[in-house]
Amino acid sequence: MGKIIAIANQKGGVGKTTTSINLATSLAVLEKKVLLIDADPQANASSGLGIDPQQVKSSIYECLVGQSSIQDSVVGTCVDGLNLVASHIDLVGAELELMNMRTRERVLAQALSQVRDDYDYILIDCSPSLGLITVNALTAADSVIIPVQAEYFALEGISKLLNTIKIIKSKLNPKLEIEGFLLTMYDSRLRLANQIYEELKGHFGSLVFNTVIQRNIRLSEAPSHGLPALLYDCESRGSVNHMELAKELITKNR
Amino acid sequence: MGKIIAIANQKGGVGKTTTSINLATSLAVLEKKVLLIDADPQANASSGLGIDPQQVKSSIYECLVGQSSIQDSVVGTCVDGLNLVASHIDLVGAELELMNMRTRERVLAQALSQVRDDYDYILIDCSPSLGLITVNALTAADSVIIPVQAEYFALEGISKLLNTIKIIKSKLNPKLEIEGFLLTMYDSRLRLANQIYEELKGHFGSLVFNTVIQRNIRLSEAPSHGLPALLYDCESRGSVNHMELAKELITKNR
Ligand SMILES: Nc1ncnc2c1ncn2[C@@H]1O[C@H](COP(=O)(O)OP(=O)(O)OP(=O)(O)O)[C@@H](O)[C@H]1O
Ligand SMILES: Nc1ncnc2c1ncn2[C@@H]1O[C@H](COP(=O)(O)OP(=O)(O)OP(=O)(O)O)[C@@H](O)[C@H]1O
Ligand SMILES: [Mg+2]
Ligand SMILES: [Mg+2]
Repeated sequence: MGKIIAIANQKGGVGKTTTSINLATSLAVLEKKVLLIDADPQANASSGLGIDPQQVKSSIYECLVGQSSIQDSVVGTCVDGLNLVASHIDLVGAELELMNMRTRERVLAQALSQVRDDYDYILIDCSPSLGLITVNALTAADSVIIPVQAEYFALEGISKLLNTIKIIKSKLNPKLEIEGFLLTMYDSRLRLANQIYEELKGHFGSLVFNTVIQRNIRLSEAPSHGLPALLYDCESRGSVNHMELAKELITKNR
Repeated sequence: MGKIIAIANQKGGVGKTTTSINLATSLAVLEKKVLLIDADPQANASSGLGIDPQQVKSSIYECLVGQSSIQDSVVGTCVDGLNLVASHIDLVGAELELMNMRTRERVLAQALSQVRDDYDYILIDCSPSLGLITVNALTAADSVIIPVQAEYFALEGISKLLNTIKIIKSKLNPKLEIEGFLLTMYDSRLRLANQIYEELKGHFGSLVFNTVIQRNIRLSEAPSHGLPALLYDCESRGSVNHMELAKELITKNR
């Protein structure tokens, strides 16, 4: 039975998509069967893997509004062992369409239950919001990875996210745990980055991944080629960091 | 009559709040009367100016749901000539509360019409979304500043934002113009950043501000002290860039 992990943080630009694409790729390279769900209408995870949202026959939108299933929406990617369910801009409208359904928070959980046994890991890339689509992701997930940029505003938003996770755990998804806090865009030369790291470790201790994703230009160049960093420049710090993260995740979930 | 400018881009972490706080401060230092509206439930513009959202009597939320007015919600800041209407986490619920109102897109425009003549500039910091609150900001605004991070994903989202602006201009706010595209977190040593700048200039020509905001650690340190960069380190590149931007904006709007 595959583990479902949401990658979420309502703060924008903290590395949710970069983590989703590169962790999914690294897990696949380590011979895990992986499905990545792009649950952000910006569809950055789709384009970052070279998939054009306009070209797929059905996306996560059709799955959520009941016009298609996850099985019918899955596409292959440039990475062996990694499948994707793409996003689409129509997803913006899905929140309104789901709003009046009685089971509106559990739609994604129900859709994923059909494919869960086909994969070792199912990752869900979330948008920078705590709206109904992200609530669906947190309700479907076994755990959540929280990317935290080594910046002040990123630290501020964590308590709000933890509050939301607590509410979802008590009302919708009792199994939901925090998989870990992941420090992203870390530059050890900056005092602020070190302060944020210390503060995170001080507050959350072992919930903070040992692996830290350093700032590395290759991570932001790779998506413009439609490739994960591992296929764009496998020796880059960004690639190495995400492989370390994948190994840490696998060891933790033995 | 004051000019209302929305600072918007649905891509997360591109510098909307950093631009809002530091442009508002620079305009005030240049002796303009400025009001900053924090329209993001994350309330980063509020905390970045040292205002605790829990302490204010009423926020933008109360103004939108009709429990208070802009005049009653305005607070002073550490900057002479700069007032703020703070945000609050309750704003997350406002989209649902406004949804059934007939004039749901024009609520902010109506609220701001009462104070418009008291200021030279009213800036609105938007959240990373194109939901109803951001639509309200674009409907109230005379123009919009679009911060664009010198990164691939940031470029991808622009066409969606321009589409939304076109729809709002045709259906809700015929006066809405693009004030300009502002390149943010620019590091001239990076090839990718230069490519993005060339591409932006190629597509949008004179709509791109001459002023470029360079990556500068002082801009990300200042908010943790509740200060705009100009008060935290007035000689830093980040401060100088935002003063240049304010001067360019004033000259453009003579
Ligand atoms: N470690 C890193 N080093 C350098 N650049 C990075 C790193 N991680 C992410 N980036 C770049 O920073 C930007 C923001 O990252 P990303 O888009 O992954 O964040 P996000 O949280 O998914 O954003 P959103 O909130 O819009 O969904 C992107 O342009 C990305 O390429
Ligand atoms: N020019 C810059 N140099 C260095 N750091 C910057 C710069 N501009 C912004 N930052 C930092 O980058 C992060 C993202 O910026 P900011 O929060 O202003 O973006 P945003 O678009 O408002 O994000 P959101 O989408 O969450 O509202 C912040 O931590 C900020 O301090
Ligand atoms: Mg993303
Ligand atoms: Mg912001």
